[in-house]
Amino acid sequence: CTEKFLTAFAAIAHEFQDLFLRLFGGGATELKLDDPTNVLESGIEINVTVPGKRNQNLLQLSGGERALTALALLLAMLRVKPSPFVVLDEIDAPLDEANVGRYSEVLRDFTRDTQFLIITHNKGTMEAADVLYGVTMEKAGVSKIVSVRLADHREPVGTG
Amino acid sequence: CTEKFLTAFAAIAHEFQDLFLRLFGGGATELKLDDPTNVLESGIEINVTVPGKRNQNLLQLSGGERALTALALLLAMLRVKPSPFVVLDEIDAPLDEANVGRYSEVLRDFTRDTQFLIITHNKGTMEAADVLYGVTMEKAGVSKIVSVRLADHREPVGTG
Amino acid sequence: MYLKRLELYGFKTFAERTDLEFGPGIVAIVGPNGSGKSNISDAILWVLGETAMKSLRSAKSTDVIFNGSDVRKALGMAEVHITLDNADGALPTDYTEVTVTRRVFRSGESEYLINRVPVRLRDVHDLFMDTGIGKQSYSIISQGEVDAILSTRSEDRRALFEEVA
Amino acid sequence: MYLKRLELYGFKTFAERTDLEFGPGIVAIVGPNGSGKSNISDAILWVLGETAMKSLRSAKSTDVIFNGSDVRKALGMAEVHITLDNADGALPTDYTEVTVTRRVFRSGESEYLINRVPVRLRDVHDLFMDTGIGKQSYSIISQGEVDAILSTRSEDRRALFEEVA
Ligand SMILES: Nc1ncnc2c1ncn2[C@@H]1O[C@H](COP(=O)(O)OP(=O)(O)OP(=O)(O)O)[C@@H](O)[C@H]1O
Ligand SMILES: Nc1ncnc2c1ncn2[C@@H]1O[C@H](COP(=O)(O)OP(=O)(O)OP(=O)(O)O)[C@@H](O)[C@H]1O
Ligand SMILES: [Mg+2]
Ligand SMILES: [Mg+2]
Repeated sequence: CTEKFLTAFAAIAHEFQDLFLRLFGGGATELKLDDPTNVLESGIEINVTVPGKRNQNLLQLSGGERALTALALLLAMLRVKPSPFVVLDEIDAPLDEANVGRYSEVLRDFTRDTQFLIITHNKGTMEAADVLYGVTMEKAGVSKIVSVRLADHREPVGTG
Repeated sequence: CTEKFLTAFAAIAHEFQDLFLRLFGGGATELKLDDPTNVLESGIEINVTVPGKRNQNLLQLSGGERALTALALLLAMLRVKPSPFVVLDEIDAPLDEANVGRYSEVLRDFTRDTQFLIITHNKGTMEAADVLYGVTMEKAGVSKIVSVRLADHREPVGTG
Repeated sequence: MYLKRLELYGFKTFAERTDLEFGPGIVAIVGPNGSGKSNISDAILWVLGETAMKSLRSAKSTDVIFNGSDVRKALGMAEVHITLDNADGALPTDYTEVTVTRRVFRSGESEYLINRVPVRLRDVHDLFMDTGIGKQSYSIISQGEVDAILSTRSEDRRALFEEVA
Repeated sequence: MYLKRLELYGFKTFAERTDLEFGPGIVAIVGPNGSGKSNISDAILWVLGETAMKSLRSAKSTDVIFNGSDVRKALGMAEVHITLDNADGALPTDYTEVTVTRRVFRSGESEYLINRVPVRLRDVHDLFMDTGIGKQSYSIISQGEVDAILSTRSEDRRALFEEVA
């Protein structure tokens, strides 16, 4: 068990560094066990440095930096143990335009093994999607799916 | 003390209803003391109904509905006890385009008594502002204020 | 294995039978505030066997049943079907397509089915064990939850890493 | 009374002396992720006497001092001045303009000044008592905090209402 955990931990730490570099364009990460002598119960510490800045305590990160760091960790886990589909509900809400672009670019790399269902209000993310489902309430309080756009013809079909 | 609290409570409840109607275009609100026999220690219950829907438990509200409900309560308190300035840090992040419009319209009504400093990534909110301050990092890790746009001439000054 | 279809009927705001087909790649779900987007994500979490009501923004198990609106009466049942393509045999069953169904009635009674055969909740959990789907926390990130990965205490983060191991 | 000016020097990412002038109406603060927008809101909370480091995304009092970057060395002090117009006499002092200053040094020592006169933190709190500014929770809403107003337990909500009473 210890063996298995340590192997997975090391693999996640490696992928986390790679994905953090992709999302931030630089910087460094470190995943550490709080108590390496007690592998099966120890907590996990996360340290990151955003490019250009000094070592930061996770608390000091900005809203957007936190969202990208959490995304890098999630995707690192996905690399080590892929999941057939992933649902992400408005994780792009704190991101500025440039980071929305990086976010959708990096997700694209994962689409060979994983389907993504992305809930968003962000135009940049919508443009990066292959299919767009619109949800609306034509009758009060009742949800209805109204339109499907396929990437090849960019015009939404029947958004009426 | 009890007297003062009950008067303020009733005033907030009244304003909350008014502002909720403005932000949602309908619906109903209720602020109740959990234990009316013990005014000075009782907790406060908040019930709202979004237009078109049945009575909802606060838990069921959507991300955007929660943000607008919290905003209505904040502004209700501001009406009862005005503050010379208010800082709002990305409270428009969960809102769709239509609600961003309502949010900035309602804020406009408060500008006679209150200055607002609004941190945002949302173009709709930026357009509603009188002055725009840009913050950037020309030198790594060091913040700099780069531009001020005055509402009368919409072009940002010296955004270089 | 991939997600082919999701059908909702009576689940939260989906008072009418609603069918969503999925293909490979990135599917974006968009719409105004309160229209029902996060309810779709809740429906997936629920049909895969989630029992913690708090993760479904609910207080009790029947809160997921459509409780009426100005134009429609409340319903007596909520039902969700999720269909997965299993041509690659990733799920421990011989079927090339697997549909999991979950129902809850006003009485509080629940039903689970795999390919229309009634099963227990345990069987649904066993079906998805170690496949990367289901209750595991890094495949369904609810609204506002992404930050929780960083802000939990270092002991809580462990559980996330253990799911990968 | 209104906010006229904010000056930061050595506070978080504001390593260089930075001056923001304010007028009536709505001022929007915009910029890329991590550029320093929320640090401005933290600076206002701090200069008005906030002592709970958690509300400033800090662990200890000296965390607000610029701790260096690739191009600049760490500084030894953080300083913020806030200037309010008091022509309407809302603040309990005869000055028509009031500037509150707060400083913290690497040693952990703090200084507070009102119109350049050294005072105690208590004096800053007394100055703003009942004026609608300062630590009161509904006038400064930090990033991600707006939801807390609805999600706190009903007893915690009370504190918010009491500030208005
Ligand atoms: N059992 C139920 N019956 C009827 N309506 C319900 C039920 N449960 C939740 N709702 C309603 O669903 C709505 C929330 O939907 P949801 O959270 O999916 O919105 P959303 O599209 O994600 O919006 P946002 O963009 O604001 O996040 C609420 O208005 C809530 O009252
Ligand atoms: N004492 C300090 N010295 C140097 N840098 C600091 C200090 N304290 C915080 N920072 C840095 O400030 C940055 C965060 O700034 P801030 O939260 O203001 O960003 P923001 O503009 O609000 O971004 P977002 O749009 O993502 O919310 C972090 O990168 C953090 O490392
Ligand atoms: Mg939602
Ligand atoms: Mg911020």
